[in-house]
Amino acid sequence: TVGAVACDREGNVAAATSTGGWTGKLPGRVGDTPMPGAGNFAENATCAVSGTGHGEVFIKYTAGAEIAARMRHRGETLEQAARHVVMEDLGRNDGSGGVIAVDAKGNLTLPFNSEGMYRGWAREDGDRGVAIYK
Amino acid sequence: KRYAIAIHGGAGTILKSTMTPEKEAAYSAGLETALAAGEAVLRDGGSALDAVTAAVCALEDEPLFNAGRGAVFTTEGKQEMDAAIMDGRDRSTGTVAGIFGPKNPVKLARLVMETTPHVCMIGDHILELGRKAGLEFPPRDYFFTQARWDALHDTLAMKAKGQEDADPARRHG
Repeated sequence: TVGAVACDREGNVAAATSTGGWTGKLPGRVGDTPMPGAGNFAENATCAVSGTGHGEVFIKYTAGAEIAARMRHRGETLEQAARHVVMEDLGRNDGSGGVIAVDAKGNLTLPFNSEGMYRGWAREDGDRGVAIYK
Repeated sequence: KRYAIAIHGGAGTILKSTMTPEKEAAYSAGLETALAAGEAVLRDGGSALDAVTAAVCALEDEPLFNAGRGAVFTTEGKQEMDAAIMDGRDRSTGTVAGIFGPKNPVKLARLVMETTPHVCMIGDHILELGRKAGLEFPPRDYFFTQARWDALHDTLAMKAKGQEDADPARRHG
């Protein structure tokens, strides 16, 4: 699975995700990627999210929508909300993997509960990088 | 406002024991290419929607990652792809599932969002719309990689012995 989240200079956010599923999956199996609010989500008022991991669990926990809901209803920051969903909701329920997320202020967070995540980030202030392990 | 972008190429058990400097450099280069594609759009004042489309297309084109070219195989030895895009301005979204054919499945998802009243589409009709819209449909071999084919046969051999790969990441997209 691959994905991207972005916030532009207008303060609009967007998310895109694409996947081949998992090796040896049953024909016709659909994971979280094409399910809005699970593996891909975007809403200016909260955040944009792209997930990668054990799709069935990301679906059951509506991972993307849950991060947005924690921001909207609990007033959590992007970082707090994404970390809780990835490390607690997903991490404690066989949902290995991670997310990338951005909010309309341009804050980024890339938490994952697995050994590694292929990831990259860039901000207009110059902060930029690619990484694989923690 | 100042722009920001993040990308991922998948998460999981990325064993350090099997990661060589050459492979790590190749993965990092693939990530850099995608990051640069998305950031270039934002730097020019483009939209977040166009930035994530450009970045994911670059990742779909890179056979090291599991999407588009380099997608994994089902138990039947076929490739099925899912993709999604969502616009934070009005929550408009387009997704495709279980399809095979377009070089960049994320562009097909965007076509659903921009040209149909629907959110999620499966099956041949959306592929037909993609062809009519001029999306690129390469020959089947374009999507094949030996590494993914070998991974399928390793997985099937394990299943045939009644074994299950204990690695939680094997169920990762």
